Amino acid sequence: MKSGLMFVKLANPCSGEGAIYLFNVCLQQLFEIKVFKEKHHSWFINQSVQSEGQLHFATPMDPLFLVLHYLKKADKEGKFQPLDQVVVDDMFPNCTLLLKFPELEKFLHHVTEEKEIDSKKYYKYSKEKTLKWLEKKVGQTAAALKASHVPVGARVQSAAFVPGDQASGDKEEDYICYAHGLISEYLPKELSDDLAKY
Amino acid sequence: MDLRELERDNTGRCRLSSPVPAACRQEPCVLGVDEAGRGPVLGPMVYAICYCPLSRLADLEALKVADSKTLSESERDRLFAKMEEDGDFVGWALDVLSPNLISTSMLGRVKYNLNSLSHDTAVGLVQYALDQGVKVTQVFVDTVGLPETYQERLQRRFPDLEVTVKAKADALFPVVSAASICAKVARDQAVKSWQFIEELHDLDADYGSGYPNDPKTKAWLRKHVEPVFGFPQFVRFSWRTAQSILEKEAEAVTWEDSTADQEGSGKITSYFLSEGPRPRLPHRYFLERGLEPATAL
Amino acid sequence: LLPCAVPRNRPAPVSRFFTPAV
Repeated sequence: MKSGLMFVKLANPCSGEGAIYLFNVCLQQLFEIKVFKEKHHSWFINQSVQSEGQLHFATPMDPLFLVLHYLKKADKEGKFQPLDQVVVDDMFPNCTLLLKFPELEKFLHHVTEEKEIDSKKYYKYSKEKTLKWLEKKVGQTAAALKASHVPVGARVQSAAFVPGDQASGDKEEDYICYAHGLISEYLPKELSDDLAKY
Repeated sequence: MDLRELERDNTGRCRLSSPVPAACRQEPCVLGVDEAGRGPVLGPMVYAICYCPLSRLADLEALKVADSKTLSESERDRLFAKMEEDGDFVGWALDVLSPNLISTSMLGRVKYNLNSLSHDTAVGLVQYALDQGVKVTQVFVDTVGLPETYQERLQRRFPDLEVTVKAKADALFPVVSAASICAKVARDQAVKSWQFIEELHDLDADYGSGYPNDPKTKAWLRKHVEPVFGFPQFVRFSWRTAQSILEKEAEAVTWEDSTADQEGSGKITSYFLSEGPRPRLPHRYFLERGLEPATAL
Repeated sequence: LLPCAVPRNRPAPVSRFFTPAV
């Protein structure tokens, strides 16, 4: 807390189950936390070998994916609502922290219709806008995968055994399909299917 | 013999060779292949070729390059020096195969056994002589594994050369004796000047003959085993002797594929019948990297 | 990355057998 870092449990937008996220209050940034797990591993730590322990990675993540989860849920009511009435969750009350990202308001229009009444903003989930936004995300991800030579074609056993030149044979649609799958890790299944069709 | 290249990196394959004598480019030549250090658990294995014009075979013989096994190390060094002096009609080339290369070949995911490694190295050296313009017409080789299969494989690989694979070739054919001397001289020198890449404390230089059944070598192995990292790379991990000492004295290590085999032995139907709704598999990007969402800290 | 485990916690002369590389 002193360092402005907070680990909180929020709903993973894909599975709906609780997952750990890191809020960096100073940087105004959200990180997802991934754990490196391999069945057989030990660690060399300084001059020793340790058989237990796990390695956690904190990776920057767009909070919009987490807010999307609540916007979609609220869409059932089919009406415009203030954001603080949408992002509510008695199972993961810390979701209100998401509203503290000033950037969020700026990007909400990617996935919502907006209305302003008496200088108060109301939002409603927009599927069309969301799909357009996600299409761009897939494009950016595909480009990043290609730039960093991630093999996307043939199945590989483990990233540690990939011979360097394998990625060169991968086709454009392999990258798009792979990027869609990767992004779907942050989407509810229904939206992932819509995006695949789109 | 200049082994600086080997001293710079002794973890792989190191090729050394003499210049090609002019006569060997013009006249039909005889070429002998032999090896040194096949049996020891310590140090590299060396494959060497030696060649000379057919017309100068008698001069090579006159060098008294008898069966290298009967010669002492100093006599071998002396004979090798003489061969170098007769550089105008004798040429040689050799491959030093490091213990690390031998072990990783034998223990790798795709097994590469010692006979195949030896065959391929011999073939590589004969091809190297041909590539350098030596007019090789006859090749004499000592046996490695079954003589017939080796003979047939070499003959098929070099159809327009006359290949002879024979046991005890190093005693029968002077070019094979000469190759054997090159190989032994190279191995002796490589072992003597071995650069340990590991920082070993109180390294004992006297490890006996290096053969697995030599009690001195066994004691040396036992003394230099590190429980987590095993032996220095001077040792051939794939040798039975080394493995049994590791099993007794070093930490157990479990490898991924060794357990996977056991798991694999389930019923074939288990691969097709799904038990209830199959959970949505994480994307292969994360699967391949062993990354999962953290659900607790 | 080596897919193997030494199921122990104990000292090991790591710096004598591994040289860090960038």
